[in-house]
Amino acid sequence: MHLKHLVLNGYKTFANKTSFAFSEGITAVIGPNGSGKSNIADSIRWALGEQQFSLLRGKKTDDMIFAGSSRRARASMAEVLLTFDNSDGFFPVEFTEIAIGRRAYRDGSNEYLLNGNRVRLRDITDLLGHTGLAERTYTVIGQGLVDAALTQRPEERRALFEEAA
Amino acid sequence: MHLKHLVLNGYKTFANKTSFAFSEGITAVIGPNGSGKSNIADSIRWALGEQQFSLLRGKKTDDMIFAGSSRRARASMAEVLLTFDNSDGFFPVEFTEIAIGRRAYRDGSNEYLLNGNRVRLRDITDLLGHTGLAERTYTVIGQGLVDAALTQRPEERRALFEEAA
Amino acid sequence: MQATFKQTFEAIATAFQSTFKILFGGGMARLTLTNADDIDEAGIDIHAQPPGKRPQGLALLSGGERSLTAGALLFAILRVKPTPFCVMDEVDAALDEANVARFRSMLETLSEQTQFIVITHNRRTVEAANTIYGISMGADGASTALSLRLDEVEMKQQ
Amino acid sequence: MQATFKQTFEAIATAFQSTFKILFGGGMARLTLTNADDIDEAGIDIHAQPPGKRPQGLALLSGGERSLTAGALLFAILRVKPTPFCVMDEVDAALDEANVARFRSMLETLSEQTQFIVITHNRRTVEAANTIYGISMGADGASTALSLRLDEVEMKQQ
Ligand SMILES: Nc1ncnc2c1ncn2[C@@H]1O[C@H](COP(=O)(O)OP(=O)(O)OP(=O)(O)O)[C@@H](O)[C@H]1O
Ligand SMILES: Nc1ncnc2c1ncn2[C@@H]1O[C@H](COP(=O)(O)OP(=O)(O)OP(=O)(O)O)[C@@H](O)[C@H]1O
Ligand SMILES: [Mg+2]
Ligand SMILES: [Mg+2]
Repeated sequence: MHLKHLVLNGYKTFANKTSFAFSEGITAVIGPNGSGKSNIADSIRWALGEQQFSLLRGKKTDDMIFAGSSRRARASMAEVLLTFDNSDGFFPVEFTEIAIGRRAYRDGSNEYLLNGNRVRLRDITDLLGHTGLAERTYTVIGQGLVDAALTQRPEERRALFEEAA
Repeated sequence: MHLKHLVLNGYKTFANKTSFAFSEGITAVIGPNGSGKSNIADSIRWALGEQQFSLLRGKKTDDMIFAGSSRRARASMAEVLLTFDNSDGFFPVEFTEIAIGRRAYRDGSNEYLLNGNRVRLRDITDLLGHTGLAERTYTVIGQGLVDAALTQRPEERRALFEEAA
Repeated sequence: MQATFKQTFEAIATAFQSTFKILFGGGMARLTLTNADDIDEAGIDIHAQPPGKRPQGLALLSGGERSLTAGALLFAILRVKPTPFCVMDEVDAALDEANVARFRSMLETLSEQTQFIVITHNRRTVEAANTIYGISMGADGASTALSLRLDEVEMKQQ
Repeated sequence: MQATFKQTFEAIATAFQSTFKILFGGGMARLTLTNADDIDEAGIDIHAQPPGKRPQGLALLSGGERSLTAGALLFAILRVKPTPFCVMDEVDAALDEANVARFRSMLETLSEQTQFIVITHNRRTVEAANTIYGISMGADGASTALSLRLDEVEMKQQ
């Protein structure tokens, strides 16, 4: 069970449709300050259903959509698609491939997609279950947050273990 | 008006009396993780009168004194001495050299020294006046805190400007 | 089957003692419950003692020691409860050469069961990767991504 | 003589527009009072727009952009109200090569009026120093300090 592809289109600085193919093992992402690396991490968190904008370095849905620049008009929507290989049946569903998607529009609305079908956020969260991806407390470690677990109070830290359990 | 020397004795990991001579211009401090670099920054902040332990990465006076190791006994006291060149009269006092010192003991007591004489913390703070060193909001930038000014609320950020004013 | 919180906690605590020692090349660390009698409400304490040092509070740890301790905890969780993938954004930023080498080595071991997406400025970490993406900002404000080979990567050494 | 808060604020705000542009090699930034009618209570807002980007909230800035913006503010304060010395603990940690070079250059300019003590892992920053201290941890748990020449410094390039 692993991540095969990530496609961003209109998400933050990814105004152009951009695809990533992930190998099993380690994928490194490099580049200068402000180039868009952390935006990729945000896109994965967002596609997995994140609702807390403070964890997406934004304030509202509008911040997720390419705002334009001095040389380019803004986008009308943001779209992220995560495709998983499920041939080992890790996700308890029929498909050997699972595509989790999310779209957002300027009016603030969000859509959630599972293998091309519109579903509720709830369906995505249920599917992710206790894989560590539902709450993402230890699966998407944000920039500057590696030692968040050390700064937390003991009671707050528990959430990390509850998601793993 | 500049900093000439820094002497640490028993302060955190500086169990041995250690002296630093600072050139005008830029002094770089390098070394591996956990070697004691940030402890030097803490010692300067502490000698300038810091009372807030959270800004010294400790909880109480005892944390400032060398705790010993598997191969060495702990120290009974911590001492830091900062010596300034005052030949341009930057500090409005008679002396061409100003030594600000602080000592702490296992019983939790602290002593403040000015050119070898015991003084009150208040005397140190008055001397430092509006040099930026009294509150240290922009003169000792701690590790991981460079963008603290961006995280603060607008009202909190004001303190930075009030010290400079 | 879903393990109880207690079973999971104990397994992670055991793994943590090991991952800490490996990443620090020595020293010791433990996880404890704040209240062993009230498992449903208890918080989790971290005790970390880098090699050659006396046990002291987490507050006194250095920047690099904090990153490495947090890394040890993360790796302990992943060893007990592997997740399909894990994204790490510059978690190696504060580590010196020796610590980056041990961190990378554990990353490589765990990558056999968990896929890692690592954003980094550190060449040593990049050398461990099977796939490398170079991200750039275009003049029109749009990001572009390019798949790179290691010999095409122009990073400074650290 | 002690300038009023308003005078100091305006001088720093002017300096900040300049330091930001220099550190970012372009773009623009401003400081504004949250309430121009109540100067005694007003907070201070920071607006930062890196080159080629639309004005957006501080929240959306990258790690390196945040460090550099904070650096621009610090340098603006030091230009208006130089302090005898300033200690900076790894403030360049998140900066890429191009930004470190501009940061170092402004550090050198300001060091004519303010003494800097810079804790860093970055060789480019170390190259700007007049004095270098190498700190090590002994087997007995005690730190030692050694004055070094640049050619004795064994750091990786970044
Ligand atoms: N909706 C949006 N539209 C346009 N630009 C955006 C949007 N959201 C964020 N940005 C821009 O993205 C940039 C930040 O990108 P990101 O955080 O991915 O950089 P990074 O590559 O991680 O850099 P660093 O190495 O400094 O951490 C900021 O300049 C910000 O203005
Ligand atoms: N009172 C004390 N007695 C003994 N050791 C102490 C004391 N206070 C702090 N330490 C030790 O000092 C170490 C941290 O040192 P410091 O923060 O200066 O490291 P550093 O060189 O800045 O490292 P990094 O590059 O990781 O930031 C910790 O290992 C801590 O246990
Ligand atoms: Mg980033
Ligand atoms: Mg440090």
